[in-house]
Amino acid sequence: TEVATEPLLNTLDMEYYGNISIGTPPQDFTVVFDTGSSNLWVPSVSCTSLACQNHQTFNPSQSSTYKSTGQNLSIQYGTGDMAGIVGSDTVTVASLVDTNQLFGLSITEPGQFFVHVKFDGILGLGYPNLAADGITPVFDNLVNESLLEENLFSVYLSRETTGSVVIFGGIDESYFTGSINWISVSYQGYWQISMDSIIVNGQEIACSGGCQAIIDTGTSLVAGPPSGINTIHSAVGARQDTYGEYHMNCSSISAMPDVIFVIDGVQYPVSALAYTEQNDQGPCISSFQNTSGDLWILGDVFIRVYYSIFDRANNRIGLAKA
Amino acid sequence: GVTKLPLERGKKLREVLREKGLLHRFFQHHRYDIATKFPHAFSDR
Repeated sequence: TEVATEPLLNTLDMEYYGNISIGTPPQDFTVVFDTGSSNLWVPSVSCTSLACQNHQTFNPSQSSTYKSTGQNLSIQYGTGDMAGIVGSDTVTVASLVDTNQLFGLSITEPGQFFVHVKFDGILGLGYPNLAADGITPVFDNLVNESLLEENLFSVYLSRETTGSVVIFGGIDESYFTGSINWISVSYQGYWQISMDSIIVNGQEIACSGGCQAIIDTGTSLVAGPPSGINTIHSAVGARQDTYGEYHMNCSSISAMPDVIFVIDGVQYPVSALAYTEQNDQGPCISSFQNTSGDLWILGDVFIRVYYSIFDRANNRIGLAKA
Repeated sequence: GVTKLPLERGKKLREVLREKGLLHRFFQHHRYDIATKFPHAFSDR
């Protein structure tokens, strides 16, 4: 058997998910729609790990359309990893019926913390060249089967528990105001673009001379290299705690400046209300976080402010004020 | 040809662990780095 691998996935900061079904008759799953990866996987009924015990599991023997491939799959995510197999079955996404879709079935999920997440698996919406072992992603199959009006999808994320949507095959103007700015994808794997700079209080404080950014629905934060994140936090008055989270006084949020992302010469401001979170037990927490690399990750914090269109036909991303 | 799929905004694992008092333990035992999710991205530098 072949062993396929998939990029490391982080589950600590995923917060939007929706429902799909797999098989005949359908077995229901809650998955994160993740533009930062390209495979679909859900737990298998054969999984005996603690993390699988309180999640929906797929039972191949209960599906008349399931086909085994004999292929193994290994996926690491965040604090643990998953090992499993690749199968093929009918995947239903809203009213779209995707036949003969290859997907991962996890047999072991040893990560002790995954037990706490509400979603069962992940449905990747990235480009096919990120997918494990050449597996065609769900979105590509929907396009190949001529199920979509246009070769694109768009995402609106609400601050509320409900109201968020993924729109397959089109754009809904009721979710944004003003015009759409289109940005070329700089690398057709992730939804990656070139960013000009980051401005706070009229000063260019990070990404000077340009940098690369990824629009990722599967990361809740805005993340970037420590030098840039530290500068932003200095500018907005946030302090780092022992564990790397940045805190600020909740009463000062109204006085904190916008952080402006400049992309293709267009300014995309994100307000302090959008880039901070308040929990019941303590101070307000910044939604900016350090990464080890020099990439910027524009996650849900950014997408909540800017309705995002992922245009595979033209390899571009559209942004409009949500 | 246009299909809408509703999404729910749930609690992040980060918040669940914070509420259970497990977040500090998580950071003590795991080096968390979002960049590890994107090993195939290219950078300018």
